[in-house]
Amino acid sequence: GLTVPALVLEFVRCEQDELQVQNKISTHLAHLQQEQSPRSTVANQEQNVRHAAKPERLTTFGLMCHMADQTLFSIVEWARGCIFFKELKVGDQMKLLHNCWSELLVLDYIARQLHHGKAESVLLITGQEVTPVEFTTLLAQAGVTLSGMIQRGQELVHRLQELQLDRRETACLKYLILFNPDVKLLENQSYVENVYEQVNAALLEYTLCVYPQYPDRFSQILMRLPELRALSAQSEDYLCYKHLSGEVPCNNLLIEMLHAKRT
Amino acid sequence: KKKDNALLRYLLDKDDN
Repeated sequence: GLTVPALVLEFVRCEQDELQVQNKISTHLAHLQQEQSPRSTVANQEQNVRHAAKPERLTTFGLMCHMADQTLFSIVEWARGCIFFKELKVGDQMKLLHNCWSELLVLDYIARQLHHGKAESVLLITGQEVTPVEFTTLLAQAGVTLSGMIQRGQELVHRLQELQLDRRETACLKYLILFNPDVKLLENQSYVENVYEQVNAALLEYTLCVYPQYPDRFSQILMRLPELRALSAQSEDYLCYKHLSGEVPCNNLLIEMLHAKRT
Repeated sequence: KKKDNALLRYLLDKDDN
């Protein structure tokens, strides 16, 4: 019999119901698109005439931002329910999330593709599948920076696919990212460092116990974290640039997170 | 700066029910 470390089981237990998240976000985005649709209601039309302005149709990029924003809400919800995180004061919780929100967003995307298991298509958090043809079109329209980042993401997916990273390991990675011991000025610094060490130890124990034939699996997994961090940093820079040029829809958690790190 | 973090603080602080 295999003994999965209790901590790893606890991490899996704290995972959100994917279908619930999917329903919540797809409903939200459907409403949003309805609101933004040029001919949605008579009231809207009247308003448009009055303001003499065409309602702006949500661009693909704008839609992606809303999707990322909604994903962030679900990430915060997840963190709130996490073992260890609950014990921290809100100030420390905020500092940890400010530090890692984009890494958790990128990991969320990557993990979804990984467990989706279809190399040719991309699965969105809404449950929609982007077909290879649509994906190619999107890449062509995206511009060099964005398409480069998406491709970098796909490479990371492939690497983790080769490793066959499982769901329990994915859950551990989320904790390693959340409890980053490099975050400074925490009220409870030693607690965060201690949790990080505990998660590290649990993941090591898990890989040795479940995959004893691959003794370097643990380090192989950890080696992907700097790549993830680099990609998320690039995504943040890109979002900042888009935000400054007024292309990111406003009043949301995404922008608040962008500001928090830059100020 | 504080105003910038209002939404996150609210989300972390709010009661579950």
